Amino acid sequence: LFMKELERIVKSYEAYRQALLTELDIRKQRQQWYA
Amino acid sequence: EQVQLRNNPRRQLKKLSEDSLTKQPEEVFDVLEKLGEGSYGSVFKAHHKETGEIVAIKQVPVESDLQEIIKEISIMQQCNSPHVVRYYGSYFKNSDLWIVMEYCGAGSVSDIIRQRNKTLGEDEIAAILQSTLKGLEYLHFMRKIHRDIKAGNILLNSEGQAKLADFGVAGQLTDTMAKRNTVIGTPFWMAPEVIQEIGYNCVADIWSLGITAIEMAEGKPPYADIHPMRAIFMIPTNPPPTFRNPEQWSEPFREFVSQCLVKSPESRATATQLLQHPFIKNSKSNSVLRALITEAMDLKLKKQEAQQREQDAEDEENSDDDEVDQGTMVRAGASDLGTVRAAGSLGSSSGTMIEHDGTMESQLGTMVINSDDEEEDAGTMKRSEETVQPAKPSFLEYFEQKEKEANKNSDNDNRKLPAEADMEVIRSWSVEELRRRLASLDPQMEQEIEEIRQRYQAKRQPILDAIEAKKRRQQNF
Repeated sequence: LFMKELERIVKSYEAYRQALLTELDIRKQRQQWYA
Repeated sequence: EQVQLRNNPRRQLKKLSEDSLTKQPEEVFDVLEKLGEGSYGSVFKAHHKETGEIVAIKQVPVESDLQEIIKEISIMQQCNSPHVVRYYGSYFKNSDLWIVMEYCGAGSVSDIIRQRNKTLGEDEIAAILQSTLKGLEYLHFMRKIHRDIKAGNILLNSEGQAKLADFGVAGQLTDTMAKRNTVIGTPFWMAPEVIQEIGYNCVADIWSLGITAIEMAEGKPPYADIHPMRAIFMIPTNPPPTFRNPEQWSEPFREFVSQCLVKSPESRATATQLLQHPFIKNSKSNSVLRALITEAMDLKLKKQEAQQREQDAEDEENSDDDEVDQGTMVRAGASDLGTVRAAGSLGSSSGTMIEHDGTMESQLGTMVINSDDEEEDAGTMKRSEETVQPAKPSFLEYFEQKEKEANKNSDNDNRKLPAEADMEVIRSWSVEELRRRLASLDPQMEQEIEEIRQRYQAKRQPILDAIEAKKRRQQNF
């Protein structure tokens, strides 16, 4: 149960992290493009 | 970059299914041979029955420092790179935690050197360094520091692709804490700024990579013949180490190593910059490693057969000796040097001294001076500017490819993505806000993990106490 809970937490954070990283990357690439 | 995509295995286990994770591990895997004994458990080779794939299973006693194991799992789980060992899932089995990971058939680079009793050539070193740099570039982009880069923690799969392993002491940088202060790692590979406790960032791994390059070329890191504690004093004081016989090595290789071994971290090259270095750019494909891997695997097999014969002969002998591995996922022999850990932490194997080639080499556990918690309070740490990456990093291309693949078979991907409404909110944030949120993710996650750990511990404790009381009563009878 602990591992399941742990996995759920890590998974949700990981998904959130990926979303933030992707968005940051898009912004960076956009900035480079306009530069 | 092209090679990275092309070499991606055809049919790869991505994650264990929910169904697999609810079963007993023996139902899901056939445990094969023992690969090694780490400082906190054993690693076995196993066969995943459903896919036929071979995996590595690390079995860790649950009474170990769970926080550190969670950290290792969490870091591996956050990584999605062909140059970082993959994490598939975990099980609880009796009193052990089984951590299922990617299997790297050729073992660690230091195992290969030892098995063949031969150091590596420049072509081989360049190929390994290229993969390792891609792994580091990815890791550093995620603002994570490995902190224990050495040949023993670089694993090769049977195709010659190098992968970073052993994240037991890895760290996360955040925007509020752009430098870390914990003295961590294996003495001979540690960067001067790590030893000096003046704060360090991702380029500390680059110093260790430079030492690893010398290790691959000469068989051991600089200062390996002197006591590690003395080396710790010499690294910050002396000029950067070089090759014993520099004339034996090509100019590009020497230049590459000198760019890694720059004492001032501000002037040290980043992983992205080093990927553009001629020594790496002109490196041959992983196929140069094929002969070496085949030879090492053959030798390993022969050794195992010989050992088996010996064991059959003297059935009595139990091979569980005092030799301690240093957290490498594949068995490392006595000549490997241990990561330094604080006494009381997982690898509290400090102090074992072993005789090697007539010199004393200390088997120290992972050294941790100043815990990361303390660093949170260090208000004087200033944010270090990350280097601007000139070219698009290879892992971004890899991501794009992965995203395309994910879109194609989205029903197979069981990873939950934030809801579209959340994505809308994310898109509305400024870059600063995004960075701030990203930086606060890890402390938040750690806090949440700690809370559930305490909750479960509170539930577990009365049961454990009851078992203990029952045991004592039985003993009294």
